[in-house]
Amino acid sequence: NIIPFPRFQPLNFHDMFQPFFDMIHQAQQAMDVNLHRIPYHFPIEFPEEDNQNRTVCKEIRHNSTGCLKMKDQCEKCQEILSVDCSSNNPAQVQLRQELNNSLQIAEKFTKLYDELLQSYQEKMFNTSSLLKQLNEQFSWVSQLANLTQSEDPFYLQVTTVGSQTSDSNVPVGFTKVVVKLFDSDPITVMIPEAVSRNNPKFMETVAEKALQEYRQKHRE
Amino acid sequence: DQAVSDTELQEMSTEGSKYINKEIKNALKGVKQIKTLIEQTNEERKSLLSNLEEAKKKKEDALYDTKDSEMKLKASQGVCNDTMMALWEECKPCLKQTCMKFYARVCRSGSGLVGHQLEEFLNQSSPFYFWMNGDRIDSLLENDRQQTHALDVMQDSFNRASSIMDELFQDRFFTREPQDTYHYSPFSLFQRRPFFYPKSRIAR
Repeated sequence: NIIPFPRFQPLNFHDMFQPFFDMIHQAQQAMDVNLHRIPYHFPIEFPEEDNQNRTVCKEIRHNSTGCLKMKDQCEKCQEILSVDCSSNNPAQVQLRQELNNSLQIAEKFTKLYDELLQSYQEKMFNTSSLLKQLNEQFSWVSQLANLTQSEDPFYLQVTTVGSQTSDSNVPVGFTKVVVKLFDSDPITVMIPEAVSRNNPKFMETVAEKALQEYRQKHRE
Repeated sequence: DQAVSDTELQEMSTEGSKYINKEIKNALKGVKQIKTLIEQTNEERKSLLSNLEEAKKKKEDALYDTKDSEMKLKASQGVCNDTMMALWEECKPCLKQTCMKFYARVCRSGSGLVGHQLEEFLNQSSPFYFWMNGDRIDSLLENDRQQTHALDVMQDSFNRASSIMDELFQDRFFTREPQDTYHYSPFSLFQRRPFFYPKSRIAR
């Protein structure tokens, strides 16, 4: 919508990639921030003792319901469970049986739902880690695009080439090459003299080292 | 040391630019691969979501049956009230003592206020709650609430991230074939058609 005829307009490197970094970052954050806020612990049915104790403590503090979980430790409380009222109301036996059955089914489906939810959460984490990977692999291109303000046709511009005889700071046996990646600050790389300027490997090594340095700086 | 002419510097720049261009191409290939993986994960996610919906329906039906049986039982609870109440009066002190001991030992914080609150709670509670497995029912309902919340949070996260990624892949990137001024265009790797949306969207 921003550019009315995208297919017929020239598009430069900057226009193309500049927003990429921010957007991937935003997407990654949108996933991560919330995913780490889920106040839910898997699995619910057999939590670790510590977790279980923490939950009971919380319930006791909140409204005392956690105390009811200790009914098994009191004989009289257990007797309540086995009271049989069927002589007074025969229908109660069936009602109780129905309740127990539906409870069991509900617990079974709750457990199944939990397992599925856990898998779903794993998928979310996978997506999040893919976004992270995308960010790591590609954001340097996007950041590099931030530097393309000029109309210069070169991605890499060699500004000076020197050796120890012309520059005392250059170590013996090395060629110093200063380059710019798009409009970046100058990047200096040292190439062993064994790789001569006429060797096709020379510029490949220069560009590789310059890019490595750029990416390293960008990571820092 | 020979001076390097401007022409030579320019030739070097061209060679170096080719390398940078190749690396950009590689990065774009990487993006495409990751994008494919994201799409695969998304397909699996959709399938899981459909299983979750199915399980949710079954769980809700079972919860409804449970609550229904509970209500029916509550309506008939008067029939053995005396027996139940007598047992409850004996159960309460034990429950209170056990709970206070647990709280002091495990929760490690002041138990004065909790003791008072617990007494009130037990006095207001009914032995029928035990008899009907009320704690299991409460636990199920609480789990249901938490599960719903957890799924909502995940869906919200995913929707936000996915809308950003859609915008990124469709409008800014994959739909456009740039006429870059540089002659080693890396973008020919990508098709002009958007990845996620069908052709009709472009037609519109």
